[in-house]
Amino acid sequence: EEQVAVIREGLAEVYVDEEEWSKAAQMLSGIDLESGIRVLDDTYKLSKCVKIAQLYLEDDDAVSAETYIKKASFLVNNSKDEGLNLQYKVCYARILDMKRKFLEAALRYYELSQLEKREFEGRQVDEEELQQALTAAVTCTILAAAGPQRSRVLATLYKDERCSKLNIYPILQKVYLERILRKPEVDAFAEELKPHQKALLPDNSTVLDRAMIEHNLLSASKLYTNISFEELGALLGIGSQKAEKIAARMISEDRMKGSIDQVEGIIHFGTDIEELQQWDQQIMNICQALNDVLDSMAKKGL
Amino acid sequence: EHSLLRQISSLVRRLPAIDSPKFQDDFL
Amino acid sequence: MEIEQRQSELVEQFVALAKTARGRAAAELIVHATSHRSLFAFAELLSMPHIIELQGTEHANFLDLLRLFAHGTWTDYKKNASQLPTLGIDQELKLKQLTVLTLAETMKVLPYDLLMKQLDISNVRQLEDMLINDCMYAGIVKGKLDQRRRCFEVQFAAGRDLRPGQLEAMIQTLANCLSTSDNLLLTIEEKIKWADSMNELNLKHKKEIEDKAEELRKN
Repeated sequence: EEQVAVIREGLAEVYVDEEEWSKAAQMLSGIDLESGIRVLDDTYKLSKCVKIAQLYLEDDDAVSAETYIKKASFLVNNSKDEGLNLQYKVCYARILDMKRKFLEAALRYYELSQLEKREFEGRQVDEEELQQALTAAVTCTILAAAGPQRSRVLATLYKDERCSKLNIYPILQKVYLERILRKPEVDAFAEELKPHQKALLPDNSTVLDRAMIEHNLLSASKLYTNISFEELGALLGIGSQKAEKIAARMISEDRMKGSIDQVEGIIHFGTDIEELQQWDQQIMNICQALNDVLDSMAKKGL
Repeated sequence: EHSLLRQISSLVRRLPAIDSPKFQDDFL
Repeated sequence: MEIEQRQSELVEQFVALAKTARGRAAAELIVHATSHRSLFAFAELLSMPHIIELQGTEHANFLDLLRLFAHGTWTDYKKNASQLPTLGIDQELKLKQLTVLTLAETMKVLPYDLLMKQLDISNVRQLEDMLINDCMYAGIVKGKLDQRRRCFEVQFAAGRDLRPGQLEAMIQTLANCLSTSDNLLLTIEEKIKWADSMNELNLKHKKEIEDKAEELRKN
C-alpha cells in the first residue's frame, strides 16, 4: 500500500503539471486512508483530503470537493499543522461559495480576512490576500438571500473600517442602507463576479439577477406602503407576474413582511412593528431631534 | 443662527397634531 | 440634524468664499452654491455683505435667484423666469427638491397630483423616482409612498431657511404644542385618578360582598 500511495502521488503530480485537476484528484482519492495495515496520522489524512478537494475545485466540481472537505472536517480538530488548517478553511469557504451557500461562505471568508497569525512554514499571508478574503466576504453577502440573517452580516461588514477601502464599498453601502440598485451599478458589480456566481438557475434567471431582484424588492418595501405589481415589475425590471411570484416566496419564507391582494394586483408591505409602537417610535424620534437642537444650542453657547 | 432655525423648523413640522377632531375622537 | 451636520461644512466654505468674492465672482459663487448637490441652506450666504451688495447692480438677478433658493419654489421660479438667470439641470433639480420641502411644511400627506403639478412631472413613475432618488436617498425627506392612495406620507422633512415672518408662526406653534401637551397630560392624569378611584370602589364593594357572604355562611 505504501508503494501504491507513492505511485499515486507521483502520477497525481504529473496530472497537476498537465492541469488535469480532476484526474489528479481521482488518482489521489485511490489512496486508502482507512487502511488497517498502514498506520496513518490524522495530519496526513487531512492533507490528502484537502488536496483532493482543492483539485476538484480547480475543475469547478464543488460536489466532489465537498465530499472530501467533509471528510477533512472530522480530522481538522486533531491537526496541529496551522498551515494545513488554514488551507482547509480556505477550501471550505470556496466550496460553500461555489455551492451558492453564500451566507455561510461569507462568514468563513470574513473569518479568514481577520487572520492574526500571518506566517506558516515559511509562507507569508500578505495584506492583499486578506483583502481578497474580505472582498469575497462582501461579494457573497451581497449575493446571499435578502433577509434578517443577511442584514446582520451586512451590518458587521459595513461597520468594519477595512471595507471602506475596498472597490466594492459603494455597492456594499447601498445594499446595507437597503437602497434600490440600478442596472449600471449591478452591471459593474457583475464584472467582478466568478462564473458560478453568474450561473443560470432553473427559472432562467441568474444567481446575480435573483439576488438583485430580491434586494430591490426588500428596498421597495422600505419605501412603499403598497405598490401595484405592474409598477413593482417596472421598478425591478421584470414582468408583474414574476414580481408577484418572487414577493410571495419571500413573504412565505418570512424574509419580508406583507400581504398580496391578487384581485387589485397590489402588494401591501407590512412592518415588524405594530402601529402603537410606531407611534411611540415617532415620539422618541421627536425627543431625539429636540435633544439634538438643545445640544447644538449648547455648543453655540446659547 | 440659521442652522438652528432650520433644525427647529424641521422639528416643529414633526410635532404630533394632538389637537385635531380625529385625534380627540380616537383619544376619547 | 444629519442633513444640517452634513451641510454645515459646505455652508462654512461658501461663506468663507463670499468674504472675498465681489461682483461677478459673487454671482458665480451663487450659481455654484445653488448647483451643489449637497447644499440646501442659503440663509448664511444671503446675509453676507458682498452678496447683499449685488442689489441694484448688473448681477442683482443672481441675488434674486439666491433668495428664490432660500425661500421659493419651482412655481415661483416659473412665474419670474424672465427676470431670473436660466437654471442649469442641477439647479432645476435642487429647486424641485426644495419645493418638496416647502410642501411638506404644511402637509404631512402629499397627494401625487399636487406633487406632479408643483414639480412639472407628468407621470407617477418619474415622480416616485424623483422622490426616492433625489429626496429620500438624499436624506432631506423620510416617508412612505402609497400607490393605492396616490400620496406620499412624510415622516420627516429637513428644514428650509426661514421666510420673513415665519419665526413668529413657529414660536406660536411651539407654544400651542406645549399648552396642548400640558392639557393632554392633565387629562390623562385625571383619567388615571378616576380609574384608580373606580378600582378602589370596586375592590371595596367586592370585599363587602365577600364579608356578607362569609357572615351568611357562618350563620
